[in-house]
Amino acid sequence: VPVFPWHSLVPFLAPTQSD
Amino acid sequence: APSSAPSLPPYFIKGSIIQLADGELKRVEDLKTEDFIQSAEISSELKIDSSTVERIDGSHTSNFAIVQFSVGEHRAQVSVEVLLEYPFFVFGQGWSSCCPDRTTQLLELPCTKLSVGDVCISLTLKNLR
Repeated sequence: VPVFPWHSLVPFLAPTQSD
Repeated sequence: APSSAPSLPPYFIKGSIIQLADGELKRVEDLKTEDFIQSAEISSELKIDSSTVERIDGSHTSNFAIVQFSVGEHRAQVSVEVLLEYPFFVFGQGWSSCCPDRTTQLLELPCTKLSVGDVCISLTLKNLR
């Protein structure tokens, strides 16, 4: 049975660095 | 149907086994907001950000939706294109998608309707100093 890491379920939304 | 029809990753299917940062195993449909928060606290690289849904543009003819989020304390604007059935985890609520009927049908994952104003769990990198 495959086991998946928790963070694979969460979209990685990297805000653009504006400041 | 196009031969290159995209599909959802397997870990969203009901019953999938998910490992939290402390090693605990849970089924995807049993995950709670606290599981994500506590896992991120343990993580040395990732942190949880709040991403508020600002706009959803979708159509059943394309099977895709463009979801616009306001991310983090700086309210950075980020748009993602996802399948209508792609589930996001909403704080205090659980799995939600643009088309929960499709999510339930395809993945058997209990799901509510993603709406403008919902606050989703997302990840960013911790500041490395």
